[in-house]
Amino acid sequence: TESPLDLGDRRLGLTIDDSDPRRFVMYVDNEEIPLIQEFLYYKSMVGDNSKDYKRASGAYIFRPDGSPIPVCDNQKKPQRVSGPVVQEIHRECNEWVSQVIRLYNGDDNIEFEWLVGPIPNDDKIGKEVISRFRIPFYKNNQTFYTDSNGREMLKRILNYRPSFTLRENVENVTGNYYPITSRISLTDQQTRFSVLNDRSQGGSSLQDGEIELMVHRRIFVDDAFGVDEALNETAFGVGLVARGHHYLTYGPVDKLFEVERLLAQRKLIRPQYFFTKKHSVVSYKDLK
Amino acid sequence: EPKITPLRETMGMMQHHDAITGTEKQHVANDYARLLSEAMEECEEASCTILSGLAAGIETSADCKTCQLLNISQCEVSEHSEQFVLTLYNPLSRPVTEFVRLPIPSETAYSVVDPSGQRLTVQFVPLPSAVLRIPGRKSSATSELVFQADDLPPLGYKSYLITKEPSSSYLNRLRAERSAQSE
Repeated sequence: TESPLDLGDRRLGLTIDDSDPRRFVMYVDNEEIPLIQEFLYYKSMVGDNSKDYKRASGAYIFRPDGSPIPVCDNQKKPQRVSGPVVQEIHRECNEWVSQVIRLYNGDDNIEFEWLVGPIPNDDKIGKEVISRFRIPFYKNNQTFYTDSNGREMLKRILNYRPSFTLRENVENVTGNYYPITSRISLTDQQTRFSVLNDRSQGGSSLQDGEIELMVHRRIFVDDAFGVDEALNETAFGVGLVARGHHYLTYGPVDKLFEVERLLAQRKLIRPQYFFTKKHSVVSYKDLK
Repeated sequence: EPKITPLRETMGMMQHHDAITGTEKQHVANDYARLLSEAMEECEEASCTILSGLAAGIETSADCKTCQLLNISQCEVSEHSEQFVLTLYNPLSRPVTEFVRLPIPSETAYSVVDPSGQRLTVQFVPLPSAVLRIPGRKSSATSELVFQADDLPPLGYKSYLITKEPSSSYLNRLRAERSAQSE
């Protein structure tokens, strides 16, 4: 169906804004929280690598050229699929970016399955695609937490280093990017807002209430740090396609630690699937 | 041991800083993918041999397969079999619930029976058109069969019998369920 575009219920769920598919109202334990989720891309810096400020973005470094540019056509209407096991909202942003937002019955997180690529190469501008989640008016005091290889959560403060005084940060975006191997979290001391990922990604919280994770990149210039190749991987004659999951959790701080720990184990160490074909159709009784 | 060692060795190689960060040259990346794929295939044989000794429904290890392309919603067994057994092994030390998604051709109904003989609630979800357009994807699947696999035992397995249903019996059952619901 096309409407109403909602998932779940008031215990955990969300509703998409009719006029703008980037905007949601998220429901958690009867509380209403505004949420914005969108895809954007940073243009990769192109340079001749002769000076630090002329370095190109590449395999070793992420160096954006300006602010991120939204990629979604917000006129395209999302579609809703609903049934007894799962409810989904399918959203196609453009030819190379799409997403399924999903809530399984009784689950404690909202899943965002992104699919990005092949990133076009017609304009020869490198593109570094991010998924950005934002809760307006959330006060995390320029502080966020990222994990260290799935273990301890480390405190990160915008434009700050614990071991030396950062006088001037000319790389305002990159200088605040950290490796996110399993999760990134914000807290206003009462609640916690986290996004868990299924693979290591770069990410940050550049403004209060905001989490961004880089999902895919395609670049046409080498950064001259050693690999001597542009980060321009292709298959079947076009750029690569990447598909993955982000799991969004929100709730009271004391409850969320447990939710996140169990969710991370369940999603990162998933059951293994083994298939056995039956050569002739049998009943359950015979099989048993 | 000889079936498992290649994956151990390959995982050792994958600890190299270029393999972790993706700063290896393209031909090296391709070689890493080749090594991992071959090592996983050998390990699959070992896993299936062990499972065939444990699990009902897996008569020989030759019948047992994994689906490496589930990440693009492609799986030869679920797409083309009239009937198959899905065995889920839980590597965690506590019970977990898994939501299973299997690629299937559309307009096809399936029944799923759990180890206690219970017929499970299933849902058929259409694949987004962007998935169908993934370059290199060779699949007849346009939908996914989704069901909830409850309480997989810690460090243990559960097997599910999945059978393609004749469309008439599926429709009759659906009508009966709907009429029971409306009553």
